Amino acid sequence: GKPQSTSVSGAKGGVSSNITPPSRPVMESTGGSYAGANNMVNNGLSANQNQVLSLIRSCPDPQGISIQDLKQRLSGISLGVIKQAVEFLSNEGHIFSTIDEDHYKSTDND
Amino acid sequence: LERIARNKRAALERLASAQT
Repeated sequence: GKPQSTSVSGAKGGVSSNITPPSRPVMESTGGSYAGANNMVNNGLSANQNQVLSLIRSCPDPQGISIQDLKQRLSGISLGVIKQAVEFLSNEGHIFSTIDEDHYKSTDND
Repeated sequence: LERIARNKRAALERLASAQT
């Protein structure tokens, strides 16, 4: 008889690789770094609409600001353009008419 | 004035639906 030695070593080197991926940079296009560019759209509104909206926001009166007031303060913008902006902002829900169709107040300033 | 409150409510609803 011949001696036989059989040795089986079943040791697997188990290395689990759980690598968490680094946080991906998300493309955000909220161009808010530079305020002051006049023809730059900020939130989907044109420059005129933004001016009208900020003026209406800045008015503390409960009955809002009149279109005549808007025209006086936005002397560079014609009344037709102001009315268009007001109508657009009203349709979007940013502003609403108060005592009559000539006075407007903003919704997000409460 | 009721008209103001009513218009404001309607405007807020428009704003909410526009922002979805």
